[in-house]
Amino acid sequence: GAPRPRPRVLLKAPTLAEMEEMNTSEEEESP
Amino acid sequence: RHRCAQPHAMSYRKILKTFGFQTRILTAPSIHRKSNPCHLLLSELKPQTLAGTVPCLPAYILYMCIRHADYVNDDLKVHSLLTSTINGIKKVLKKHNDDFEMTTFWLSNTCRLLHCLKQYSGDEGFMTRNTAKQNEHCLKNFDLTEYRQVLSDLSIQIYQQLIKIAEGVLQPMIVSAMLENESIQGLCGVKPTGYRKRSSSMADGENSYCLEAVIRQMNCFHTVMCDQGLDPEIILQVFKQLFYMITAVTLNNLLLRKDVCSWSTGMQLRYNISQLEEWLRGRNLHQSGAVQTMEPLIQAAQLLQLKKKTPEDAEAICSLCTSLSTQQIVKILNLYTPLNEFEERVTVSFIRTIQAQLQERNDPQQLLLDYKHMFPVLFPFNPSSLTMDSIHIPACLNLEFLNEV
Repeated sequence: GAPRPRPRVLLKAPTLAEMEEMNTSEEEESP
Repeated sequence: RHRCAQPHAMSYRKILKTFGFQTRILTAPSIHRKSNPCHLLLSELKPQTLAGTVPCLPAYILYMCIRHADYVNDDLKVHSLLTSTINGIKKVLKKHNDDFEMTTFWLSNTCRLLHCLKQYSGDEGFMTRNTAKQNEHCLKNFDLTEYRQVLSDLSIQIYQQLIKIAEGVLQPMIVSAMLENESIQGLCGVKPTGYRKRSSSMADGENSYCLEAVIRQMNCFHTVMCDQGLDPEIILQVFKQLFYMITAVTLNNLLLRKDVCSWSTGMQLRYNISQLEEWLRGRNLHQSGAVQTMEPLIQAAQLLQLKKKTPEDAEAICSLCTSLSTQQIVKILNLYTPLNEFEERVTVSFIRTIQAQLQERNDPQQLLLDYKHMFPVLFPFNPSSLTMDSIHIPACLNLEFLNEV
């Protein structure tokens, strides 16, 4: 039979608010 | 057999190289921005540029990039690409927070990207309508369920922005179009006398609108949403929400203004509502639930036109006005203004009869409708029949320089 596919790895994602926070702090850091 | 074809050998592999997958891709110094495809795709793209191409092309391009990062098993690239995309979309929307077309464009693309992440997730529940060719484009290494949740949250935010823009355009038109403008010939002669038109909505000024203007505006919204490839189920929800707002604003004004509580306004209002219903049918939006949201207004228009004298009239009113609260019915009866000396004012005893008949109803206490109320939005899964191999990046996107990478 066909080999069973490898289970996919769950990529953890920040929430929308966390993402915004990270983006803001990166913007502040950039010159 | 689980098979995963190599990503299509077109320029998106090169796009990925140029992306560089920097986490700060969209906040990079401006000197790099002109040669940054993510920036070009997200920040500088105008919906008109893509007229005549596949609807939601940016979403497909972004999915192809994600799929490539998945294929080379690079989780950082996937993270980076999705984070850049989400933050980029938020930035564009912030900049264009009063632009209906731009907001529709990105709602459409965000939903399409979300659909792609489901359709090609490898989850059999989302693959039932996929062709064998489409299944070759499924993600191989990563489960992006959590990112799907973020995109779903983002879609809700964009939907709310879209509604806010549309409501902002329509709201100033509602009172004059629905209650003050007289399009039925001969109704002027049967208007109650002794009331000046209210200046709040500038009925006689330059801000006076007829119903045709409201319909023209809704035609415009509908055309933009269709052109941008927004899912039909979302378009239905937009109109249900807009019709609720039209109802709430109109009914609230009726409940506060004696000069419009008359038989003739009831007649004009019923006519206007029928025009709106006809418009919904003409655009195939009748199944949206929009007409149901207008029910309190339809009943208010009928209440203005019904006889209000005998116990039988009271019974007819009570059995008809099921979507109006007792408080609203009584208020309209109290405000009701006879047309002329031959029509009598509604008597106190008639109103008491109505109140007695309705006392068992468990009605809400507030008189006015919350015109800012939002129905919860749903984004039903809508897989695409398009095959990724058929996607081509048009020259108008100015991404052709990528071929030189």
